Amino acid sequence: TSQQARLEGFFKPI
Amino acid sequence: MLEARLEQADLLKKVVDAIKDLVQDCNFDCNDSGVALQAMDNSHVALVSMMLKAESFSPYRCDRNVALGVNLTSLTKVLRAAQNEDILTLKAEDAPDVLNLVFENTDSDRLSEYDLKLMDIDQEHLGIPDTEYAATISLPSVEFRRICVDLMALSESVSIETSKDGIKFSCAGDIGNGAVTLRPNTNVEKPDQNVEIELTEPVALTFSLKYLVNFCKAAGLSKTVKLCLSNEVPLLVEYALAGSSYLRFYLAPKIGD
Repeated sequence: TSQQARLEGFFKPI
Repeated sequence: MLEARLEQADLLKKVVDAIKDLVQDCNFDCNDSGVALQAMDNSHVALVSMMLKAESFSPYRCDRNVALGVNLTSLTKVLRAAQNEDILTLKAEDAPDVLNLVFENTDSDRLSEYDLKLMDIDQEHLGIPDTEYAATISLPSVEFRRICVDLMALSESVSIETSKDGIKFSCAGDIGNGAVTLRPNTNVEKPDQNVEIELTEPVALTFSLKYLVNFCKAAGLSKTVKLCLSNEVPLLVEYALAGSSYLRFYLAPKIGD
């Protein structure tokens, strides 16, 4: 089964 | 002050309609280049990025940068009072408590004015790096919607695989499996129907269909949609609007075996 990633894993907060 | 006039209320109505189920409270960031919006859904899986460039308005005036904190459910209620063909003008002071919306029907000389209360929204912004995607696919927006809706009847997730031969959407569910493959195709008479694939390397990623189906509410804004993929980065789904304005959605992939 695959897990849903969150956006913060790819885009950094500014 | 801000004063931005849209030839047709239709554009804003459709944009808000396309994003209101994904994000609820968001800032419309206005500056001299236009009106921008960036907001994540509650689970931080999907992100909406909208840009309505100053050129999409006529006239457009924004003297100082201003963030208009809007509840989209409330905005929807006000926009329901606008006919699609009405001229829509957005107005706000430099430090506004309200957003003023004016709808004009030039045929019947009707003028409607609404004030929408604004809110302070402390919004998290994410930096989205410029990405050279491994695969860029352009296809009819209704085709993409149909594929997502059909596959969601079988499964929560879709695998998207691209190669130079085509793009394959596949899913596996309790009742069985499904797959749709689109091959590149060019229709000179109906360019809106084209499927175009630009590829530097093959890509295979898995995404939640619930979000993709949600993005497809924007299909009425553009006849074509662009999907940009690279392995292990969020998918970009872009609806191009007139005047180089756009409505973009980013979706984090599902990762695992």
